[in-house]
Amino acid sequence: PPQTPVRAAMTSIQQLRGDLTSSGDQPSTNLATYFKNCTVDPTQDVLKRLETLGQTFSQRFGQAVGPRCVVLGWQRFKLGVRLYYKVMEAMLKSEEKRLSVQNFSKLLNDVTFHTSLLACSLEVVMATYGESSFKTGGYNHGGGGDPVETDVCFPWILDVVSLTAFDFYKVIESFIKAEPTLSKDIVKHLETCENLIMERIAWRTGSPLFELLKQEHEGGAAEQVETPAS
Amino acid sequence: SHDYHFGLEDHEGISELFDCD
Repeated sequence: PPQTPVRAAMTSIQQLRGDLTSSGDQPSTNLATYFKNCTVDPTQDVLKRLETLGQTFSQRFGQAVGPRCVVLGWQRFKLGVRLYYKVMEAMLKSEEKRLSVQNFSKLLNDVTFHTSLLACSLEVVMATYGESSFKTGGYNHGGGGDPVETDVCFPWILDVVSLTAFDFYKVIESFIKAEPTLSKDIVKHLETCENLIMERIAWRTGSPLFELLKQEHEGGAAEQVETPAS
Repeated sequence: SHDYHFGLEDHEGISELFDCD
């Protein structure tokens, strides 16, 4: 049968769900071991954070798509959690091989790392379902078009999980490396997110990038850091 | 199978990006 957008989306969704059937809703034995090897075990914090963010995500999804869709939001979130655990385990395996260490206490107790990884996983799920596809010319301008298509598109997820674009950016490349089964379209989608951050979002007022640039300049040439407006 | 350009060097990983080595 001829390929249609709907058929292509169905195939991508089935593929994603298929890839995640063996990944559970809880950390795998291997991932649990990484958690237990930490100086400070992050397990409880991870579970608590997922519970809170799951509620926020499904409610915001319902607000954006329709009140009857809160359940759908939970389903998307659960798929995102499976991907989050799967990619985290792959990242840690690769870091263990690279650094020859098994104690990742600092990384695994870093809230920003977990939030970025979860946000990226959720963005992949949303993009697979066609709910984050830059329908309004590469950016969510708000208003116009089908709300399902525009209201939850990137960078919607950053606002939902209260994450800066700069921190989201950090995780993208390692995410793509750690999850080789991502489709070409999803990789392209993440690349578009990356470009949006680099070209616009990371340069908005309040971005941590300005403070980092300032710190970088201190001690060296005392150049004036550009303001967001310029 | 995709055209993504990987920019991180072999000695860089997620630990360094979150300042945890």
